[in-house]
Amino acid sequence: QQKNECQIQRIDAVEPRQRVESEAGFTEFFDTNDQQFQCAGVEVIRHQIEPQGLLLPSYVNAPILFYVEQGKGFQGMTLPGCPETYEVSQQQFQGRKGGQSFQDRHQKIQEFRQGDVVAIPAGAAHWIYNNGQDDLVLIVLLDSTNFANQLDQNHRRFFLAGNPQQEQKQQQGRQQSPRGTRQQGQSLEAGSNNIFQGFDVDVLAEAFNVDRETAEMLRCEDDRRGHIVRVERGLKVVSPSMSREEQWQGQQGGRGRGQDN
Amino acid sequence: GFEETICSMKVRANIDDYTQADVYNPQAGHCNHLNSFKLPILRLLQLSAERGVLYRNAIMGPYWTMNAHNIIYVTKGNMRMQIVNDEGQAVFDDQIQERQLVVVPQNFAVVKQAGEQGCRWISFRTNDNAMINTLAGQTSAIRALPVDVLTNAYQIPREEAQKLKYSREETVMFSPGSFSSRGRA
Repeated sequence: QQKNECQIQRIDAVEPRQRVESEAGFTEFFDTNDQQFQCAGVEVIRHQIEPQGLLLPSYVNAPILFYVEQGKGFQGMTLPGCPETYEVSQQQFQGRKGGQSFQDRHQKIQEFRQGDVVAIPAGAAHWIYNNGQDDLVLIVLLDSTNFANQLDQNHRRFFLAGNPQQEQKQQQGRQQSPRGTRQQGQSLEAGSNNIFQGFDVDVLAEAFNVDRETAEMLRCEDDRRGHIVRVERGLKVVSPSMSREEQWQGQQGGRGRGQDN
Repeated sequence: GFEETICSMKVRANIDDYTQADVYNPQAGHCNHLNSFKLPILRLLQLSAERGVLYRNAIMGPYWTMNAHNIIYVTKGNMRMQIVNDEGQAVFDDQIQERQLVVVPQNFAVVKQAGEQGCRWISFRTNDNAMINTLAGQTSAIRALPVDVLTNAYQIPREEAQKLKYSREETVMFSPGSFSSRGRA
């Protein structure tokens, strides 16, 4: 923090100053240049994700704490070294669904609903999906001055997919910032390209051991959907859904406790 | 009581011994990490180090370091490095030769590919327990994502998504593939 950032004479309640639209929702940004945010060393954004909307995988240089203001959904967080403990075996699935071949294995997925607070460590890749009927509204705090962030005090989002830079360019044509210039935090959040665009396609193909065409798809150069995309048929992941768990617990309760070990 | 505590602290460790490697792939290379678990004084310094060796044309990454900057100094050979910022721009895409140094800021994505002579480097990290997150390979972030997230994020068929997840079985250091061979030819 610089010397005078907390020499505040007056505090005003503020509203988001900027909005970036995507295919299945939008993100609003509070003015990061406002003295009260500078003093606290935090930034705040608000995601509104439509039903079947997916916030594309990304990671941020600051720890995140978000509050679920409305709706429900789930998030996946990938932590290095953690095993892919959510898995469905081919045989099980074939048994249930009559021989369709489907198999997947991934890291843990967390469900959340209105009133929940969710924490994401700095640098951990994460994605969020709205599996409810209503819009999912998240109030997100990014602690830019947290010791875990060794970059500057702006939060920087590194997207693993999509092409949010393209989305921003389109936005610039449609709307002007209230101040006539783009806010710093906004440009860093939604003005990012997918990081694979910075790598040579041949190197990517070799690293992933796939053909050039598949590696090219990682760059998402023609993607115009923005940072929140619509999953037309709904996202299918391996997850112990809340309803199934509650149903199971209900069944257990109905049998009484006689079967306990 | 200082002489019993900090004065007797171990301050030296060798990280050149490849028989003690933390990452080892006979086709690609090896890496020794020195963090505060191995040398506790590093917790006070909040620093750590990595000694890496990549064999001819082998690849390390893409990956990002979650909690530290990386200061990489090449001691032998050379490698091509690409460093990508949060805007998806390659802020570095060049060969690093012996005696050259590059700073990789925290969270910037990196890929290294050794040249014809292979490459050895020492990397200093600004966290006593620096952690990387890989994008390709067995413990990668891409592999940790559900197939359906990949198909929708990249707009690719399920088969392609599964290829992305499972085509690279190695973890951190990758042996040179057919593309390198074609490139050399």
